[in-house]
Amino acid sequence: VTSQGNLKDFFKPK
Amino acid sequence: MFEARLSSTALLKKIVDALKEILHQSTLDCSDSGIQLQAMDNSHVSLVSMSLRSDCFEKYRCDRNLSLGLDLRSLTKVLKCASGDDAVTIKSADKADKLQLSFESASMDRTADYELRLLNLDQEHLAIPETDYACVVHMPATEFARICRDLSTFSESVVIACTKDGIKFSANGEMGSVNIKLSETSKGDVSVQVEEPVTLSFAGRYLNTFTRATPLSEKVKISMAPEVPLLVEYPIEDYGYIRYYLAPKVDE
Repeated sequence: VTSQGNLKDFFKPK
Repeated sequence: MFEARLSSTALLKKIVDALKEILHQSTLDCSDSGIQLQAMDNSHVSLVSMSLRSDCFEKYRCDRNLSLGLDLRSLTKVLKCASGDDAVTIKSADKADKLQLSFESASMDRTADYELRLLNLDQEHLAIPETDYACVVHMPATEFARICRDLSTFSESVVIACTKDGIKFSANGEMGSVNIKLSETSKGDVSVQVEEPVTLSFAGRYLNTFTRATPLSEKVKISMAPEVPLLVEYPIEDYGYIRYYLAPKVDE
């Protein structure tokens, strides 16, 4: 089973 | 004072077309060096980053850094009123709440001035880490668009697998499955650089949205590394780029 990843898990706020 | 003149509205139309499906509103960050934009879609699955250097413009002036909050759908409506070969000047005074757009016909006998209300957008900027991508593929932009369109009729998910042999796009759904493989060509329109093979799964509808940028460039560059977002990059002539990042699907 796969779920959509979230970009905020990869890129952090500046 | 910010003022920028482009000799052809067609380029601006193509850029806005490439952004407006993912972003309804966004902030243009203008500085002395050029115009930048960075924004995520509402669901935080994809991110668009656009950069246009000041030398793209016939005339460019930006006295101090300025953020212009734009409704891209409204901007599209204004651009529809202009002809592709019109020259366009965009202008905004410091602390103004409007953006002025002036279109001048190629024969210079017609000018049309529009004012677009600016928005106060609270936009968050993300730090995109420097990534050493294990796989980098260049291919014709129209080929990528065709593959994304064809695969999305089969399944919501698209698997992209990149090896030294080439890049393979797969989709598997209720009606059946599809595999499309591109190998490096001798004429050089497809090139594949692979340090280590990578296979990742993505939402096809986002890939399809990225292909709205196809009219901007003959080529597209696709970069992948294990367990990081996909990068799809379209150059904007020699003056900049539109980069799309897409979070992969993750195993539960």
